[in-house]
Amino acid sequence: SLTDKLQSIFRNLKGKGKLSEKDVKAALREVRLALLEADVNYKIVRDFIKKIQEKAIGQEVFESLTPAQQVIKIVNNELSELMGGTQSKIEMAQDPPTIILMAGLQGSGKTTTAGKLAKNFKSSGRSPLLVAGDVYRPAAIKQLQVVGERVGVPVFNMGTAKTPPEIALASIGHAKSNNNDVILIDTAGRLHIDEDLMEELQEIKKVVGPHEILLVVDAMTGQDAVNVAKAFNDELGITGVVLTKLDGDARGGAALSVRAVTGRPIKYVGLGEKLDALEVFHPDRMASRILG
Amino acid sequence: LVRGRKLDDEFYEELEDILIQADMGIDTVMEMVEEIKEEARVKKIGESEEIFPIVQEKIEEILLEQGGGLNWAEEGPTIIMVVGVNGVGKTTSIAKLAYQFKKEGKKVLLAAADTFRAAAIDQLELWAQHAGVQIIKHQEGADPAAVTYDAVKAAVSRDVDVLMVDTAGRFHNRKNLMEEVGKIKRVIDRELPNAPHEILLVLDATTGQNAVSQARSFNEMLDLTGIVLAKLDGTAKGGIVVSISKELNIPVKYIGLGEGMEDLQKFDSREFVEALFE
Ligand SMILES: Nc1nc2c(ncn2[C@@H]2O[C@H](COP(=O)(O)OP(=O)(O)OP(=O)(O)O)[C@@H](O)[C@H]2O)c(=O)[nH]1
Ligand SMILES: Nc1nc2c(ncn2[C@@H]2O[C@H](COP(=O)(O)OP(=O)(O)OP(=O)(O)O)[C@@H](O)[C@H]2O)c(=O)[nH]1
Ligand SMILES: [Mg+2]
Ligand SMILES: [Mg+2]
Repeated sequence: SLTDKLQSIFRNLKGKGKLSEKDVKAALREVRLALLEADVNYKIVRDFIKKIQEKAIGQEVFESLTPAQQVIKIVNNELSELMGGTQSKIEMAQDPPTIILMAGLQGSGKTTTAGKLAKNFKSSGRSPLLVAGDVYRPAAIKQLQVVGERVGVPVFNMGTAKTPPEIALASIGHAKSNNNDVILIDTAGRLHIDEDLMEELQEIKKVVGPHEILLVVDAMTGQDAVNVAKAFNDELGITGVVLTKLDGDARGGAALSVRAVTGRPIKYVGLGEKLDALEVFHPDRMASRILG
Repeated sequence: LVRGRKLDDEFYEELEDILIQADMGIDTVMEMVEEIKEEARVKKIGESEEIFPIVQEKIEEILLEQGGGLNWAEEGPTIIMVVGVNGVGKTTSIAKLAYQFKKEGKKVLLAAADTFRAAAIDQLELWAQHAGVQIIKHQEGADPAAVTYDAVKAAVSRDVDVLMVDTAGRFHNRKNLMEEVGKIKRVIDRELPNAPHEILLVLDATTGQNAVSQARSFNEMLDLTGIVLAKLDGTAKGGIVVSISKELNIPVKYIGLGEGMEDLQKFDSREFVEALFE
């Protein structure tokens, strides 16, 4: 583990004192490796290591800690702070319905997450509506309908003949006349470099004015996470992130990359295929997981 | 990075960055850059232009150590099992392969052995219709091994050339799910000698180092015969297959380049390596 590696680096540090530049640099070389192995983007790693170096050099080693533990503590605190610290739940709109737009790459978990959020809202007394905005993927509408059935939430769809912006717009009227106070719009997976499909999302945003735009990101995403997050944020303006498939054993460095490049909070994490497998994001737990 | 650069620490650091950015994994990258530095020293290379062919060669070497084609059955149907974690592109890759085989004049049968995920059977059924191939399916919630058994029986009795078995996405750290996929393999093996002839792991090209862990676990349980690298039409480079090739020697057989039935290509290591540097 990282702790063991750092312990061996600091084995020669006799007793207490200050963390020297040489010791900190040696330790941070190991931290850099750990972060890269965890899929944190290499540029983000570089900036992060620089920041830690400034903080750590010259620090007094605490009574109760070894120098290795001290460095880990600094890194862990910095990571947790970087990833948390802001509102991590979905805010209800002043005048309902609250409109939430799901966006992200193919297969990231949007449809399943929409179902999980719907179940969540229902159990907290809301009246959610799922909207089938994916008119491309074979059986996408059916998938959302089955999900809706499983969580006891209605699904609004207009088949595959209408465009997603049309469907999104029509869903608002439907929600109002059925007293739904939260609308969750599922969309097709798309590449951030697909101009037409990115424009489609911008069109949906323009016609319904979502209160939340959630970027759904697979926890096993590698270096590409920054490209995806930056593009979606630059072109759409996301308000939050959902990190899915955290029940796998990926270290999840994408979490740090996405947070660093967009500044947006990770609001929820997906922890399984079942529709109750959704949790609020815990930055400190994520930090330890990334560090390994 | 390219022309007339001095081969100093900064140059090699930038080379490392390019390879890391491609998801080649820090250990593989560090090892490779050390070898390149050594080769440059021994061959007295001073020009940065000459380094690139060396890098490309090294990566291609790792990727070419394996055979690329599919293992076709000597007689009777060829059985191909497709596995992988959730959402990587298994079902869509099967649709693409089905279409490809159909175009080659083969008689194709699909098995909807993902009986778990919402509308998974519907999804594969629509693809079967689209590609013009037959499908064996049970109801949702049925035993995947039972669907597979029926499909193998049907493949023989209908005298098909190739049967492809679609399985549910599953994480490799779920022991019961990995045992389920092992059971599916055993069912096929029991019914037909030498089958399944291919067990393909589908990997999402946007995946980072966890892909190595996925490959290891699925390989341990199933003895994989190949990899399909899907979603290579994005900006991710899929460098994970380099570490996987090095460590496990599993060949990449196909790449997915989009969401349509035609968006599949045979893996070409030269083109792959060239794309790494674009
Ligand atoms: N284990 C696990 N599986 C998940 C999680 N979230 C989604 N999945 C699975 O991942 C796969 C893809 O999920 P979808 O909800 O279909 O993903 P999507 O983003 O809607 O996909 P597209 O619409 O094709 O872009 C399915 O097999 C889901 O069951 C999670 O948190 N954990
Ligand atoms: N851009 C792109 N998208 C792809 C590719 N292959 C699959 N997809 C998309 O990725 C999403 C998931 O594909 P599926 O075939 O359902 O993946 P799966 O592995 O069967 O998913 P589960 O059965 O839920 O585990 C769909 O939206 C596909 O259209 C590819 O090569 N390129
Ligand atoms: Mg979907
Ligand atoms: Mg599937």
